[in-house]
Amino acid sequence: VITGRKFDDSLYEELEELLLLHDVGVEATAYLIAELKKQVKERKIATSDELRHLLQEIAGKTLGSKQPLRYQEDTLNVYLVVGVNGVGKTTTIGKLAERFKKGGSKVMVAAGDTFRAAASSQLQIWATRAGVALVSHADGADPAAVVFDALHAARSRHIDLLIIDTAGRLHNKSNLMQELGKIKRIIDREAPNALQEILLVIDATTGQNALVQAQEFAQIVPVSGIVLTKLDGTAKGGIVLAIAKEQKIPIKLIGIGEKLADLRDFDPQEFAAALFA
Amino acid sequence: GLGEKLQAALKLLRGKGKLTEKDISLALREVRMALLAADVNLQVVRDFISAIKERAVGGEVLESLTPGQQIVKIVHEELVKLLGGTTNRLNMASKPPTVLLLVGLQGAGKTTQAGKLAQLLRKQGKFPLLVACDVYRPAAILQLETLGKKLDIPVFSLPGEMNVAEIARQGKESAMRQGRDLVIIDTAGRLHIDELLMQELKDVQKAVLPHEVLLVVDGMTGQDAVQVANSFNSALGIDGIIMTKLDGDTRGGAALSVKAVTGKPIKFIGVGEKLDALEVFHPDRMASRILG
Ligand SMILES: Nc1nc2c(ncn2[C@@H]2O[C@H](COP(=O)(O)OP(=O)(O)OP(=O)(O)O)[C@@H](O)[C@H]2O)c(=O)[nH]1
Ligand SMILES: Nc1nc2c(ncn2[C@@H]2O[C@H](COP(=O)(O)OP(=O)(O)OP(=O)(O)O)[C@@H](O)[C@H]2O)c(=O)[nH]1
Ligand SMILES: [Mg+2]
Ligand SMILES: [Mg+2]
Repeated sequence: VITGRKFDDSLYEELEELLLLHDVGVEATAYLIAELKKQVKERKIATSDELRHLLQEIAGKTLGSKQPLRYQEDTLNVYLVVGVNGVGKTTTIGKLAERFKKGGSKVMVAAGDTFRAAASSQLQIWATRAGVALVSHADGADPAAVVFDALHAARSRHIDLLIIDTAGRLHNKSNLMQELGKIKRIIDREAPNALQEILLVIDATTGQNALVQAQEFAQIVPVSGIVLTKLDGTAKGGIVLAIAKEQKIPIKLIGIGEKLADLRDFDPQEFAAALFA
Repeated sequence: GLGEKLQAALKLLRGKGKLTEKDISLALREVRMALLAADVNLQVVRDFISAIKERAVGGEVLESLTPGQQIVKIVHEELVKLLGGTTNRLNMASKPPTVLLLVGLQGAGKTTQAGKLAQLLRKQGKFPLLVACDVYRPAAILQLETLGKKLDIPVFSLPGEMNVAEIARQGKESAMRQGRDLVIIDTAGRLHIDELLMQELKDVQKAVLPHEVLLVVDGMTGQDAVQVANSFNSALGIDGIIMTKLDGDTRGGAALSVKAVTGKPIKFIGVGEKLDALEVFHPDRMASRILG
């Protein structure tokens, strides 16, 4: 428990533990504590309250400034949603469709997961709930074909935002990662003037593997933002500090539940505060 | 790997002559970091390090020509002991049907593992029925039905029924009427801190008296694995654990965390999305994986 008392080295250990318990990881934790000690000297920090506040400030700075989703009026916007299995891609797409539909945009979603059982039915239900159009093919179809059709349908129907769902895939499966590269190339080719966001969805309960996920997905496609889901649980998702530091990919959104409204913009200050709450 | 790191660390220390206990303590910091980097829970790491310290500062290390490798050998052996040690066979009912209840966080892999278990146990001579108790997730029942169709194994569901314990109860009765000796119940993903949904599981448990409550845990889970395992175990008393998505490159330290904190055996691991991708858990393989 940190209060306004003067502190000693044991407080650094306490804070180090807190960071490790929140999945910040060994390296990023070492960096933050080293930075903390350095600034404590420079800024003559004396009480434990100030120390805690300083660490929060350093964590916030590491996360960078608030970076909203990119969206441009009067053009086709394409969001490609990717990530490993079960992290919340399909549900997040439902939430995004809801947000933009409510904001007055013409939204369409594409059922790019043609592999997993009932994947397109699941997205269909979200599309209906959000009141947006859906493009899907039969199970087992080529995902590239779905994406191709969706891009053309989006253009002909003057869609403002097309959100593409993809099958969960582990980043160490090279054939699946290559498939993702192919989907990206189709978007580039069929909608060269579209604004693109490639959103990597990461589950807040994930440990150090999330950093590897960010590294590997970013090698295949230009990941432009991260969605951190399931923050309504007890996991804090501290791994995003390591991702921000190492990969410099902005965290743009957080998932805080299973309903359409459970999506928030990522606020680095709020997140840093929650880490040390 | 860890062996080399330890050798290097100890070489530095040993430069000044015979290794001391203090030197070993410093070397154990390397082990601590390796386990943390593998997602083993901090408290579990602490307990583990203090448990092996006695062996690590004993003669087998201090007198060894390769103390670093010796420490790794001890760590590996102790990890295997911790991860294994209990039988990981499924408890079958003396009077059928055997009821298996799959529980866990959202997206852990319960529905897929339900299908895999159905296929595996049918291969072992069982006559299974799958029961769809996820009434919340869009197309959850269809997902399980699709898997059942693939396997030609029936799926019991009560579309529109929101009382999950009732679905489970009727599913079990249906199995008994059909002479099926195995009931596998898939449930909705839920947060361990969601009191209403945890109560729902208790109601299901009361209604069907499962022979195995299996906690399904995503193999890439981090420090939170301890909270989750503890909560599910306190609420239901789990009988076993299934770690999923171990076909990925996650180190899988969560396996050690959940085993250490619940004492319950890890029975299976999921190693792919296909319905045949289920393996029996091997402590020695997991120990090697965690140590990287
Ligand atoms: N508590 C909580 N659950 C979530 C959140 N986002 C998604 N989920 C749940 O996580 C589970 C998986 O969500 P999906 O949207 O199917 O995940 P996915 O990444 O599309 O999964 P695959 O397509 O199978 O790879 C579902 O039960 C969702 O309701 C969140 O922010 N909080
Ligand atoms: N690579 C891999 N993927 C898996 C494994 N087990 C399940 N999956 C995938 O993980 C995702 C989630 O699996 P589900 O079975 O829907 O998970 P769930 O726990 O039932 O999800 P909820 O019902 O939403 O809580 C799907 O994409 C599955 O195909 C596994 O062992 N390896
Ligand atoms: Mg999906
Ligand atoms: Mg499920």
